[in-house]
Amino acid sequence: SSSAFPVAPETEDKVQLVENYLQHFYNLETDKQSRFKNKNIKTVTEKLKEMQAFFGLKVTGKPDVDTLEVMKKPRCGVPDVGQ
Amino acid sequence: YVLTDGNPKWERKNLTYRIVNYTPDMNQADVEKAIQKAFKVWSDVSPLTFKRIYDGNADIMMSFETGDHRDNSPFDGPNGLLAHAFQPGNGIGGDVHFDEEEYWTKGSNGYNLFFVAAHELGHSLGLSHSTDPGALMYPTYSYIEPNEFHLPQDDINGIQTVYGPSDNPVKPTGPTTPGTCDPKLTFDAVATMRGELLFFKDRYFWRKHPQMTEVDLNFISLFWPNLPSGIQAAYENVERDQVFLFKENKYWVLSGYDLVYNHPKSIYDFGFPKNVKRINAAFSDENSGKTYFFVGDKYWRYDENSRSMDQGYPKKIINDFRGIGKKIDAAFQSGRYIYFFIGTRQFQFDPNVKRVVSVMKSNSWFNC
Repeated sequence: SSSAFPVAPETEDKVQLVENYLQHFYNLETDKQSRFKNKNIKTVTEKLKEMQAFFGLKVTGKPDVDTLEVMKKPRCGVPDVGQ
Repeated sequence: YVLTDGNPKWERKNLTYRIVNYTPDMNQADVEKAIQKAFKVWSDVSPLTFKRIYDGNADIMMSFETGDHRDNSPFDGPNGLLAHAFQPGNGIGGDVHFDEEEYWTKGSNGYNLFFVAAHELGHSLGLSHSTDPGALMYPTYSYIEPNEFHLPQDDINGIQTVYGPSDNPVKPTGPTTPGTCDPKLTFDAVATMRGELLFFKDRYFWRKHPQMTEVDLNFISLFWPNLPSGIQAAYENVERDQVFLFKENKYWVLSGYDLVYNHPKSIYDFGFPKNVKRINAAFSDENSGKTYFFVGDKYWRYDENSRSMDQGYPKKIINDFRGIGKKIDAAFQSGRYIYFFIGTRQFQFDPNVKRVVSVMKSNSWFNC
């Protein structure tokens, strides 16, 4: 059986963690807010790069181990960018 | 530092605050003291003053809230989001909310209320999150012993950009964050730990894992709240999986990653004479079980098995480590080489041929 389906829960969790984090702190638009879904996907990569640059991480645009570790750290609820 | 979009600020210098409610985690006096100390962090370095009022509407209302508390920014239960605050302005402007579902304390366990309050007040006064990992306005939580806390220079610069300097004739200054690739970077101590390298500097340490190009900068206190800043020497006893850390005439022991309790202890336990006040550097030779301590221009050799200092020491460093001067900052052994750090330079010493075989920048391990 293909390991790609169903998506491993952990991967789903990771996607959720990243999207929630970027929506909350980096103005990632949610599906409801963005008019074109593929734009949204591009935005995730861009926002992820923005977050990685902010924290001085390697800017990969990918949710690597270091990036996820920072996202799991307890922190202030005020967004890092914008209002 | 980063100013909040639109540069909102309070037009008055004399502001008021009110503690609307309390957390059952701490007694009220400790909550009040923590918050008062948090305001003092900012009033010490700016012309702002903060007066506590006990009823009615203060400029900065401080409260403990749970989950969705009707400000469009719900809290999320334990950990995660700890608190938030609103930029200067009327109504909710300037207000600070703490997530009541966190465990709030005045110490290192749970989340230190003073530290979080001081951070949120930065927002209340018009600052956003800083990208400086050592700044108070850095977004993630890190514990700092409140009595050792000094507002970092980055935050002082930020608040004084908004409100101008304090009336204090003595210009307040704060600690700066060492740059990983700063060519002038020097180290206080270096040690191996379970295959990694730890580089100590002021209240920070870098962790360098051999397989990873990245190094990451951490507060010492985030991992080991009871360790002081300014570690002066460190070495690993690989066999016993312990790291020894020295400051002045005291030492602490990490067993694995955990600080062993009932420390610090006295360095005279090792057999140093009383005229030795501090250790400059140390490394331990895993093969021979001998540990070398460097003090000024002399060194001692300690036998880890008999747990006693070898006879015939101290000796002159220069006689046995040719090319290595005095007052070594740090040292560690890796493979056949000993690495000595003196200022911005690192000397790779080969004990088999008894000479320095290479000189590098101190931060050459950081892949700058």
